[in-house]
Amino acid sequence: MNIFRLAGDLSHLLAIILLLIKIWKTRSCAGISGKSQILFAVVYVSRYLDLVTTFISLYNTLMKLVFITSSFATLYLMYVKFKATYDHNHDSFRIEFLLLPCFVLALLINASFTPLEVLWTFSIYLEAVAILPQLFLVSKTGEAESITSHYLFALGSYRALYLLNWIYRYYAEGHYDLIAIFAGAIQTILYCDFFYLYITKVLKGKKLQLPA
Amino acid sequence: EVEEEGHDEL
Repeated sequence: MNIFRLAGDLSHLLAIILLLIKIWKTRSCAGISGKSQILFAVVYVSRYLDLVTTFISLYNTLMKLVFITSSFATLYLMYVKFKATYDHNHDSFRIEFLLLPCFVLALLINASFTPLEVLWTFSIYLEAVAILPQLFLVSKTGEAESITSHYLFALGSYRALYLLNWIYRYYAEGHYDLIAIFAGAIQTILYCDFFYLYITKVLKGKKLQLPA
Repeated sequence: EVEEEGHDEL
């Protein structure tokens, strides 16, 4: 564990908490893509299957449980409790266009062809693009509430911090995982446009609004 | 390179 990795994990945790707070406090999931949240749930379940096979550390186990549980809690709030506020019409991204290619890619490019490893690889590829329905929703409505922007910033920062963690681990430990690094770079790049808007607008107290 | 003990990152 190094400082980048810890900061990345905490940023990830913060993102999830911000999202739950936003939905709970406003009693609404307007502006949040249920499609992205479904994809994140798929990511966590397919990645953390090793919870039942491998014990790494208490920290590792607890964080995995928190991610899986909070992900399903978010889905519950969106699709059951505050279903009426869900922005169904704007959340029209077709997730099968992400799920299928990621799965095929995981079958083709993986570190070892075992069920757990293929599913882990699938989750890495899927996570890289899982935010696309959310970004698509923001681009369709042309704006995002400030708390939604904070959520997206924390979520994007997490993988950017992981990139620093991987660079650190390469030099400090000689450890690297090309699949995670490549997918993590793609994931971070997808947020760049949003990062720019966040820094130039939201941090200056303005609402995140896309140019018409 | 996959560590035999699994992936330690989240």
